[in-house]
Amino acid sequence: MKKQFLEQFKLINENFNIVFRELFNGGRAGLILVDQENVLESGIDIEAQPPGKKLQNMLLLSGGERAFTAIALLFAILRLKPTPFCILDEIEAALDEANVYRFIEYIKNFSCKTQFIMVTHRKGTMEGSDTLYGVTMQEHGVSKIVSMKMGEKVG
Amino acid sequence: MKKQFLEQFKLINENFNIVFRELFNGGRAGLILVDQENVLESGIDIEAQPPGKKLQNMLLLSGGERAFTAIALLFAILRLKPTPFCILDEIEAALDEANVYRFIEYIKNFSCKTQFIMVTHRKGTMEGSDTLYGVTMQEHGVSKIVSMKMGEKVG
Amino acid sequence: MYLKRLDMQGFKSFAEKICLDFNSGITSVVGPNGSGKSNIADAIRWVLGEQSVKTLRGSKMEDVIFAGTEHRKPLGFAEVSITLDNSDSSLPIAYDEVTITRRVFRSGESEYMINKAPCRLKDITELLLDTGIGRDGYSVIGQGRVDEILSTRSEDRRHIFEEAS
Amino acid sequence: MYLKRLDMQGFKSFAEKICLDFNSGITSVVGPNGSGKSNIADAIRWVLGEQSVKTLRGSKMEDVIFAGTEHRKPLGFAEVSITLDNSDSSLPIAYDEVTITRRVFRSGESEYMINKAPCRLKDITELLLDTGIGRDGYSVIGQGRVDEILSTRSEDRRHIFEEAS
Ligand SMILES: Nc1ncnc2c1ncn2[C@@H]1O[C@H](COP(=O)(O)OP(=O)(O)OP(=O)(O)O)[C@@H](O)[C@H]1O
Ligand SMILES: Nc1ncnc2c1ncn2[C@@H]1O[C@H](COP(=O)(O)OP(=O)(O)OP(=O)(O)O)[C@@H](O)[C@H]1O
Ligand SMILES: [Mg+2]
Ligand SMILES: [Mg+2]
Repeated sequence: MKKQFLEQFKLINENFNIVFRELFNGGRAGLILVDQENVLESGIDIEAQPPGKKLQNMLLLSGGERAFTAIALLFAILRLKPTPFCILDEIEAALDEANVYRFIEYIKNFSCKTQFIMVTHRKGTMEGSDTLYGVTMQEHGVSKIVSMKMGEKVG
Repeated sequence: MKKQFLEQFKLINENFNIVFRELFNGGRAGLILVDQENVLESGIDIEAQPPGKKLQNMLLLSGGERAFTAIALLFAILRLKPTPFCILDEIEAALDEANVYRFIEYIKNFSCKTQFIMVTHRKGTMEGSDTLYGVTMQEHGVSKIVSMKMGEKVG
Repeated sequence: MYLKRLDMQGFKSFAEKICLDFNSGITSVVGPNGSGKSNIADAIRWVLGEQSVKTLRGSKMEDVIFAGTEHRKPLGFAEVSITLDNSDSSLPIAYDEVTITRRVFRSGESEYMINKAPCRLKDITELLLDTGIGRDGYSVIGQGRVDEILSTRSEDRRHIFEEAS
Repeated sequence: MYLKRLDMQGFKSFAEKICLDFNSGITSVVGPNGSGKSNIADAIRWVLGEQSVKTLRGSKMEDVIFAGTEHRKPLGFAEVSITLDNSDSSLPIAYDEVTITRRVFRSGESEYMINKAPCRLKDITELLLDTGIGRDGYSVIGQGRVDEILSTRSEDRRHIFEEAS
């Protein structure tokens, strides 16, 4: 029971570091069991160190660095135990243009295992998608769907 | 004391509605004293109704509608009691492109009264600014400033 | 398994019947603020069994039914159907295609169906157990919620890890 | 009154001395994730008297001092100076230009100055009272914080109204 949990934990931890290094192009990240004595009840802390920077309290990371770290952890969990599909609502909102491209490139490599449906405002995410659906409200308060080919944009 | 508070409250309420209608191009918004009997201790609730939609619980508004409503309230307070300068860190992150332009147009009309310094990733906000400062980290972990003319972009 | 199709009518701002077909690749949903994009994510959560009104951004379950506009009357019920491709038999049911339907009326009455056969919410929850797409899974990340993986207390975060283990 | 100039050294990621001149119009600060934009907003808050480490995204006041990188050693202190144009006499002090300086050392020792004359934090707080730009004002809206105006409990929101009244 404890052995099984520690094995799983080790795997998520390794995957988290791998995905983090790929998204951030370096650095390192990991998970820490708060209470090493009582592993089955222990809380889990997160450490993240962007490339070249010193390891500091997670609170000091920027808005975009925090979002990207959270995304790395989500992808690490999905790598270990993929869900059939994943609905992501504007999770890349805090990323700059360059990081949005790293994000969508990573998703493309993933999308053979998992179907991704993303709500987005970001050009990079739209360009990396296979299909675009546009939601419009020509009549106030009533939503309609427009199926769009790549190259068109709505809103 | 109570009379003075109620006058102030009425003013903020009216300003809130005016600014909301200008940003949303219609609709209405207002503030409600939760405890009408005990005005000096009462909490304050917020109502917002985008144009053409039915007035519903604020929780049902979209991410962008909530952000724009909060911005309208902030501007209403600034109209009544301007601060000499205002530092806004990515407050328009949730707005779509069209709403970012409405936001920056409104700020332009305001900027004779108040000096605005905005951290932003949004093209519309950059284009509406008089000056751009670029922050870079050529050397990992060390920030430097680049003064930029309009037309150049960093990151 | 993948999501093939979403049908909705009367769910939040989707007053009229709409149908979304999905392929197995990457789909982006785009549009202006307030147009209804996140409502689509809510519809998917809801039809998969979400019971928390807070997660659906409402204050009562009735909030998911189209409430009307200045020019339209409210509707009497909301209905969402999700069709899943089950050719790999991820779902413990002998169909290549599985359609889950959920309906709620203003009275509070609810109806549930699997491939048009009436069932209970419990049957849907059990069908989705261990697939990761039930309401306790991590297959839907809501707007503004990605930071929570980092900022929830380390004890709460454990829940996601146990889901994934 | 307006913000004329910001000088900093050793504050968070600004290891080297930097100087930012502002005009009275609209200024945008841009750059990649993690480059230091929000740290500039933190510096302005801090020099105007912010005492809450939580608002400065730290866990102790020492967190605002440059902590070093893989290739640079940490610094021993952080210093920020803000220069305000006071030609309209908004500040109750007989100068057309007012420079407020704050310095903190790793020992925890702090130094404060108004126009290069040493003073206490209390003197800075009193100087800024009623201008709206002190630490209790609403002149700095932090990243991800704009929604709070709506989601704080209606009792907390009252505080902003009292500030504005
Ligand atoms: N029961 C309902 N009846 C009618 N309209 C509703 C109902 N519930 C929510 N809405 C409307 O749906 C709109 C919100 O839609 P949604 O959250 O999907 O927007 P969005 O496209 O995600 O926008 P954003 O880009 O700002 O996040 C709101 O304007 C709200 O008034
Ligand atoms: N005391 C310190 N010493 C060195 N670096 C620090 C210190 N405090 C914070 N930092 C670094 O500053 C960076 C964050 O900067 P900041 O929050 O200003 O980024 P930003 O430009 O606003 O990015 P974003 O667009 O993602 O919001 C972090 O990478 C953090 O490691
Ligand atoms: Mg949304
Ligand atoms: Mg920032």
